Amino acid sequence: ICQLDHASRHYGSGETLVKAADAVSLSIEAGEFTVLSGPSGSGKTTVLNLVGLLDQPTDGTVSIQGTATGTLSDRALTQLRAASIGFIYQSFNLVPVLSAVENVELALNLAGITPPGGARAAATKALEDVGLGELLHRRPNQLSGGQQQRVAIARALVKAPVLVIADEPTANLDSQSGTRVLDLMRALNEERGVTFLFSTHDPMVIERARRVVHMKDGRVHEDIRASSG
Amino acid sequence: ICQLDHASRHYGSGETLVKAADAVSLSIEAGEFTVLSGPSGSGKTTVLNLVGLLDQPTDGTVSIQGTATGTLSDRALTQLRAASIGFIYQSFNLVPVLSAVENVELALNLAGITPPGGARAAATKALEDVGLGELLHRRPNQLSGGQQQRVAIARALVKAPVLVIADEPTANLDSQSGTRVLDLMRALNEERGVTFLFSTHDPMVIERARRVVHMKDGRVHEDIRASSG
Ligand SMILES: Nc1ncnc2c1ncn2[C@@H]1O[C@H](COP(=O)(O)OP(=O)(O)OP(=O)(O)O)[C@@H](O)[C@H]1O
Ligand SMILES: Nc1ncnc2c1ncn2[C@@H]1O[C@H](COP(=O)(O)OP(=O)(O)OP(=O)(O)O)[C@@H](O)[C@H]1O
Ligand SMILES: [Mg+2]
Ligand SMILES: [Mg+2]
Repeated sequence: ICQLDHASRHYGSGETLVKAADAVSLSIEAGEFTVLSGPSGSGKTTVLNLVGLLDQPTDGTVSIQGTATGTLSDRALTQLRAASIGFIYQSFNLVPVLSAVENVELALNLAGITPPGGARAAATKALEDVGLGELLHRRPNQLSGGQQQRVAIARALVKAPVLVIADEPTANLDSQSGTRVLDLMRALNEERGVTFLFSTHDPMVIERARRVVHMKDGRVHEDIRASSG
Repeated sequence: ICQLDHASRHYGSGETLVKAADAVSLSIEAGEFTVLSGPSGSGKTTVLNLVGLLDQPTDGTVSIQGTATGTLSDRALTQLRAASIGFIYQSFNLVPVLSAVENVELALNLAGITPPGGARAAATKALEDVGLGELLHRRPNQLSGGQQQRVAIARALVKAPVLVIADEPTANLDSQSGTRVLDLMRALNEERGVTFLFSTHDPMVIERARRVVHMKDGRVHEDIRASSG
């Protein structure tokens, strides 16, 4: 599904050089349920942005389903992202002037997807699945932090994309909401083969992953596949 | 230090009435180290905003050090906040055009505080204490999520205010950074008598609190003082 081959993301140069990601090689296969863990500042968001085509490496290559993305035009990259990737941002990035259900519907429209029952019905179901069925018409500034995070989650999942990238999706959730969201994602993974790549500090997410890639100082430090689950 | 007396915060009316906080009575004494816990959407941020004078109740009263705040002018409220309260926001709210150290210095300037060694030295020390000594000159968009959260923490602590209000201060931190921040706060509490009121979903924070106020549907559901600690 996605491969990083000695991919680096540098900022600045010389004295101010920061290696946010440092020659990271990582291969994500179809159907994986994989977590990136590691200390604050270790490069998790940077790697997720490279995998999700939100950023370009300063060195090395990123390939999606075999195609090296360095050769694609901006238009082709945007197309690929909208159609194949659902991204849950560390800071949500909801559209402030749209309601929760409109935010989720927008994702379907941008991806050119019209579900059988219509976009509004699919968006409503996605929000019900994360416990927000009563809050469809609220705008982001009328929602709590954890409610906003759950709208961002519904927006990524509603497309049932090839790959969902989730940057700390339970950071603002109590354990019950967090577990509900993770179970929803495991179901999508097991029933519809959606590939998941998370970053997290949450032990509950780590224990539900089938593979844990531990990062440190912009590099992959350890890569562990769980024997069960 | 702070008292809520049947304080409510309502949005909308009639059919759309939302009781974000519902007749909450809560008294925070000087020197407390208290956590508000509860599900996503239960009213924690709403209550913290009332205690921190960022919001006004639609019913009931909020008093700071004995003075009912409903009687104070906007100017007096702003003065009181800047001088006595350090607020760590759930979404950080850093000034985008200022560096980390400038963001922290600004808090001292706004409070009219000039520490003995100067504002720059105090701001530098506050950032070193949260592990960001190497990143003083970075702007918020050049920092990871957890690094931004730690700048927001340093900014609130540097004033050694009467009361620090922290809305999910460890949400984006790995367990090591989170523990370091909590130990820093316990030290300020025990050595300098700073009062702390947190909201959190993090079990590590809850177990370090001396009092846990559990919220549910905008109301105080349970109020437990730890026998030890
Ligand atoms: N624009 C930039 N300029 C310089 N350094 C940057 C920039 N953006 C990010 N960094 C640095 O890159 C490193 C990795 O950042 P990243 O956001 O990937 O960390 P993270 O693992 O997601 O952390 P967290 O758990 O705190 O979210 C950090 O040390 C950060 O300070
Ligand atoms: N402007 C608003 N209009 C209507 N309802 C609102 C508004 N702002 C907040 N609410 C509602 O008030 C309730 C309490 O919100 P609050 O942000 O205090 O929750 P919280 O406990 O901090 O949640 P979280 O753990 O997710 O951050 C939520 O149900 C939220 O949807
Ligand atoms: Mg991050
Ligand atoms: Mg909140």
